[in-house]
Amino acid sequence: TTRSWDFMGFNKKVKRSIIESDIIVGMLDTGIWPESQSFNDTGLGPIPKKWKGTCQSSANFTCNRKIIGAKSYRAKGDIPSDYKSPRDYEGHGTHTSSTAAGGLVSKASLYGIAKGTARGGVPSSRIAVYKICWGDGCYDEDILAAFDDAIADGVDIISLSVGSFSQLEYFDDTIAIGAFHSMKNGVLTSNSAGNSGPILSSITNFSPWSLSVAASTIDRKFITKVKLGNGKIYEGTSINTFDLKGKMYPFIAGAAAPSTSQGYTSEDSRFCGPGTLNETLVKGKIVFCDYDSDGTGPAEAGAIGAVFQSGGYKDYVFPYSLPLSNLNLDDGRNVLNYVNTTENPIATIFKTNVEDDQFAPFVVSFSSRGPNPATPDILKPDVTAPGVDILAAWSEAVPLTEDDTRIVPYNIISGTSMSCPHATGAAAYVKSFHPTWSPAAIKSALMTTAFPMSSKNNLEAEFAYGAGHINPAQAAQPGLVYDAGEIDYVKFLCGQGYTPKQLKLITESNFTCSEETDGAVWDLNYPSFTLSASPGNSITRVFHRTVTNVGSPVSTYKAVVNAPPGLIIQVQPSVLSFKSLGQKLTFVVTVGAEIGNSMISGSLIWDDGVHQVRSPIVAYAS
Amino acid sequence: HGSSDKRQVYIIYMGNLPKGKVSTTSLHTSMLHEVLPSSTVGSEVLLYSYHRSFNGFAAKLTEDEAAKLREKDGVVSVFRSQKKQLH
Repeated sequence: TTRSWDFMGFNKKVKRSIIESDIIVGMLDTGIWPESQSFNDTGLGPIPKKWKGTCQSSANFTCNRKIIGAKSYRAKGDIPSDYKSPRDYEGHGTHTSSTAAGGLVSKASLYGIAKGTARGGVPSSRIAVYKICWGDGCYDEDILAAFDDAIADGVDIISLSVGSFSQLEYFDDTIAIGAFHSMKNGVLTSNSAGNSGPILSSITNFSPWSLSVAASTIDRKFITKVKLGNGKIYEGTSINTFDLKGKMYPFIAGAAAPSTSQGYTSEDSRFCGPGTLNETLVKGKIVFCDYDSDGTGPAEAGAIGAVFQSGGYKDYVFPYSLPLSNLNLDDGRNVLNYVNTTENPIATIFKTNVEDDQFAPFVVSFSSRGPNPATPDILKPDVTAPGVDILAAWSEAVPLTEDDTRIVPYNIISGTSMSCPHATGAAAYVKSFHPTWSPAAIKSALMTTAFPMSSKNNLEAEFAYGAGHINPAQAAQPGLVYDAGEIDYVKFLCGQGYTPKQLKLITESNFTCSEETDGAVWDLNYPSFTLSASPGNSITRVFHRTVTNVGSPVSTYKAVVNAPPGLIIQVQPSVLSFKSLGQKLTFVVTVGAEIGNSMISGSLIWDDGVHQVRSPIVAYAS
Repeated sequence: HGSSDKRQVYIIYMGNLPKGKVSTTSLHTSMLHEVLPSSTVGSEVLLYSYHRSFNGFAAKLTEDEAAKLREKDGVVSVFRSQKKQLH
């Protein structure tokens, strides 16, 4: 990506571990475009000795020292053999792989837009590709097969930007199952939270042993100006890659150009849907449409461009197959008035400009929100990361949009699919400095060092952004970590209601559930604190936590509590004195909350003057 | 034929790999044979045998066959395969 890493202070000169090139990032996705400059292996040494995977080579696909492994998974025997390769025929997997682990590529852009040096979070790392998604989606049996291989192959982290249409119990969900076994093998799974926001509790990947990543904006917005014949200029949004060079074209309202021969009226054609426009009237003109779409209707009718009016969310943009700008309702109304009241109306659409977004970062509207549908007392999502209008590598097997023929090496797209590989890259960066850290420790480092975010721009607060925005450079030096291992998650699963018979099959330990563990899911050593209660009730909850010193050998941390009205937070002890690295100390947080009918959030920060180890505390009406 | 006769892909999740030198794939095939009619060949319905990092398999089963597997020792969960989507 050309901006997102710099946006979060993770610049090109950030300190790198000498073993970054031994880190293997497992990408479960649509495959990869191996010829992309982002996967050039120049300067990389031999493949890490720990790698035990394979490369599904063929006449049209080979690996290199960057892409060290690749395999496709498709149990359903309905894919032509030519396509059964790890090559990416969709674009998504190439984009996510380059975001997490792509090398440095200068002057990357989409037709000059968002130009810069594209790079992944860990540019020297290696990529192992597991192609699990095809044109019709990603099947559970293939996902689980890829997890089975990736863990055994020796990847260091797994990135998976895929989710269910519905919310599933942990062991009825292949992603949660795969992530559980990856955790047991020391491998963190980074998951996209989903794109079903801003509806509450719409998150689809929420297991506590994986990292759930929301999507937020960066300080870059795309403005596409429309100039009318009367000289007025309106600012819309889109990614307009076309340059009309300021030439003015006849401007017509879609409502004035119905395809009557096909039985459409102006009530149909005002929305510019495919087939509704009269080609003779629209051809060579810019058309005004009352609704936003992918631009297929105007393009098919031969329009030179389109201006859309829409009241929908405008916090992310797309490229189109023709010059196009989306205006807000007020501007759209004015522009339509010009079209309807002017003799021979004309207009032009300018190529998109990139401007600073002073409100960034905020969580984008589509990013799935918490609370956690399966375990209300574990906060989800965990963190947010850039996932809006991200430029990264693209597959040259697919055109830029469905309706055009242009092939591009880099593309701009949005989704929690795009934020997930940012967190993957950050986690891999942390692991490159701390190769023995557990998945929970790496996750804790990302969460407790996250940039705090404000509920001013995110009504759902922590249910939108979790602990906050990832801060990769700081995450490598968290000071303290909330560690957890297999046994801790088994205790959690006792509380979640799994039977001893089930738990005996998933853990090698002889642990048995007890009164102490049953129901106490909130005592999982998680880097956030969450309590839910029925609306209007007051509640008091006691959380037990243990932190491990990974900062200065001798250090004293003081508890700094931020408690808004309605929340009482007590920490015992309020001072933690460490005498060595790796030392563990326990503490108890007692939270009393007058919940009312909504949510209240505060925080606990352990501060030694160097490190600020921050955890959100959330109380809400369930 | 009712819907319960139709074969669909199911995931049979069995937790950790068995200890010792056990052929996991043989174990999965054997479990399948116990629930399949004699006319059905196990290898034709077995799609994947998960045996490198955890224990389980994916197979084309009827609802009744899946229900029988759900009751077996050593099974954590049995569920219909779903199609997931890119985010």
